[in-house]
Amino acid sequence: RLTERLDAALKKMTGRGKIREADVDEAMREVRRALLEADVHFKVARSFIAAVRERAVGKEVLSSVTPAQQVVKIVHDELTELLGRETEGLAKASDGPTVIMVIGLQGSGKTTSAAKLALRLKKAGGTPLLAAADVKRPAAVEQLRTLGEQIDVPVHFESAKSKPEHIARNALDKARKDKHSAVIVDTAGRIQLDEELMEEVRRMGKLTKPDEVLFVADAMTGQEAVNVAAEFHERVPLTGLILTKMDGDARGGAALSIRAVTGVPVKFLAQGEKVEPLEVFHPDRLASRILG
Amino acid sequence: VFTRSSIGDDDWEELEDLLITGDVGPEFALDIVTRLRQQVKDEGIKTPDAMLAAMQTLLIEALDAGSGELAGGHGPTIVLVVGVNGSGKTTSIAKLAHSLKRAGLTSLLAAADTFRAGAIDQLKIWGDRLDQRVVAHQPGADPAAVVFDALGAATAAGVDYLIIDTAGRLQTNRNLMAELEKVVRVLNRADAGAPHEVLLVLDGLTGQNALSQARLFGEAVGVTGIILAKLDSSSKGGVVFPITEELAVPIKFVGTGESIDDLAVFDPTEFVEALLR
Ligand SMILES: Nc1nc2c(ncn2[C@@H]2O[C@H](COP(=O)(O)OP(=O)(O)OP(=O)(O)O)[C@@H](O)[C@H]2O)c(=O)[nH]1
Ligand SMILES: Nc1nc2c(ncn2[C@@H]2O[C@H](COP(=O)(O)OP(=O)(O)OP(=O)(O)O)[C@@H](O)[C@H]2O)c(=O)[nH]1
Ligand SMILES: [Mg+2]
Ligand SMILES: [Mg+2]
Repeated sequence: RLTERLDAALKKMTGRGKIREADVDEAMREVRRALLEADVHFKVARSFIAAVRERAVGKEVLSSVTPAQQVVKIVHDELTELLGRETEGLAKASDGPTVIMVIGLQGSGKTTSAAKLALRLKKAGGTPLLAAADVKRPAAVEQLRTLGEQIDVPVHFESAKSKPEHIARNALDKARKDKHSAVIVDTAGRIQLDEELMEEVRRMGKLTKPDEVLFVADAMTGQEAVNVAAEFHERVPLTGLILTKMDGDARGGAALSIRAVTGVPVKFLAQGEKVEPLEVFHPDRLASRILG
Repeated sequence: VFTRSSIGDDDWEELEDLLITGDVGPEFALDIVTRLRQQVKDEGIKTPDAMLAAMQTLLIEALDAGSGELAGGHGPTIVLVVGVNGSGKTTSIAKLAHSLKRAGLTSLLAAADTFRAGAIDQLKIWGDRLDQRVVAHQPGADPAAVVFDALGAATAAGVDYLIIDTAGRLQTNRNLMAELEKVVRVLNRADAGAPHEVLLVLDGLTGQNALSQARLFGEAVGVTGIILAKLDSSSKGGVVFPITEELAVPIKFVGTGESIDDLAVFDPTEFVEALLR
């Protein structure tokens, strides 16, 4: 555990005087290792360590806690701050249905998260409509329709020959006509290197003018999380991040990297396969998890 | 780093960073760079080209975990495919069946993911496209029952391969891992050698958690090979280094896209070259 590793690194420090540069060198190496093991991007880890070092060096060594506890608190506070404020929840359209788009890499959990978002809105008294705009993956439409049935939320779907942006547009028209409070568009997984598919998601954004564009990211994503998110953000500005599969033991450092580099706020944490409500993001809890 | 005329401390750090961006993890990156530095010193390696060659050799050797060949020659050869949610199992099974078909070998596919919405439909669509039979029950059925049924069907049909698709599960979920162990017991009882191959599908974009996946799936069902999917993405899949180092499981295949022929036999040389680019 990090506190134990820091105890060993800081055992030479006693409860007198100020924290010195040399004291924290080894401790910062331990923190860097913990962050990298948690999949925090190495550049984000580097600038984070620099910020912590600045906050720690010169501080009075407190007699009430061990030096390790003192450093951990500085690290934890800095990390919590970097992760951003608690989420304000989902945006709401000023008039007409709120449009929410979920995008991301293959298999990250978009379809399942789309259903969870629908459930959240329904429980809050809304009347959401799901849109099955993934016509590429075999049985993706069936998957969303089944989930829609499970939570009693209607799903707009069309034939596999329809273009995703038209499905989204038609779903929005239907939502307006039938007075749905929101339309949640599920999209096909895509990699940011695929020019055509990135263009497609940009066109979908232009056509539907979403109030929320949520990037669905797997909590276990490694170093590439930053490059992927940055490219998606460039194409169609992301308004929030959903971190999925948090019910496992992945530390979730990708969330810090994405937040630090793109500024996109973490909005929700998905904690399981069943269509249950999403967990609202708490920065201090995620900070503890990332530190391990 | 490999194009400089002399190597300084900053360059060694840069090399370590390069490996870390490839997801090899901080521990492996430090170890291998330390070993390379020692080798450069001992052998008096002077040129960047020679240093790059030495690094490549070290990395390729680190991936040596024995035969990468798919098991075969049993009647039928039983392949169990496992992994965490969304890693690429179902798609990889379709690709595997396709490449076996191209080699003149028949497969029967078992839709043992009876939990996830649309999972059975998804495999059935692939089966139709490949014209390979799929054995399935209704959603919610016991996966072990589907497997038992598929075993009988595969033996009766005399197919070369029975490939079993299972539900995604996080390696830390005790109940779901127990469900998988039960499937293995059903296979053991039918044929002492079965499953002949247990393939763990890892998402190439996964970071250090992949090591925990390989460990725990290995402990539960004995993984005999890895499919590293989604390597067409921008990630390098470097987590296979700590996995190979600790568990010595061979990487057998890589997934390079979403189409049926986007499956390749793992090539350590190509993999290492891509990592160092
Ligand atoms: N354990 C766990 N599994 C999840 C979670 N969210 C999604 N899943 C599972 O992850 C797998 C992939 O989820 P999908 O919703 O199909 O992912 P997707 O992003 O829509 O996939 P593509 O459309 O193929 O890109 C499924 O097995 C889901 O049940 C989660 O929070 N926890
Ligand atoms: N780009 C790319 N996408 C892939 C690859 N392999 C699978 N996918 C995609 O990843 C997503 C998930 O694939 P599945 O085959 O459904 O994954 P799974 O492990 O069976 O998922 P669950 O059964 O829900 O756990 C789909 O959108 C696939 O098309 C690959 O090699 N490259
Ligand atoms: Mg989907
Ligand atoms: Mg599957």
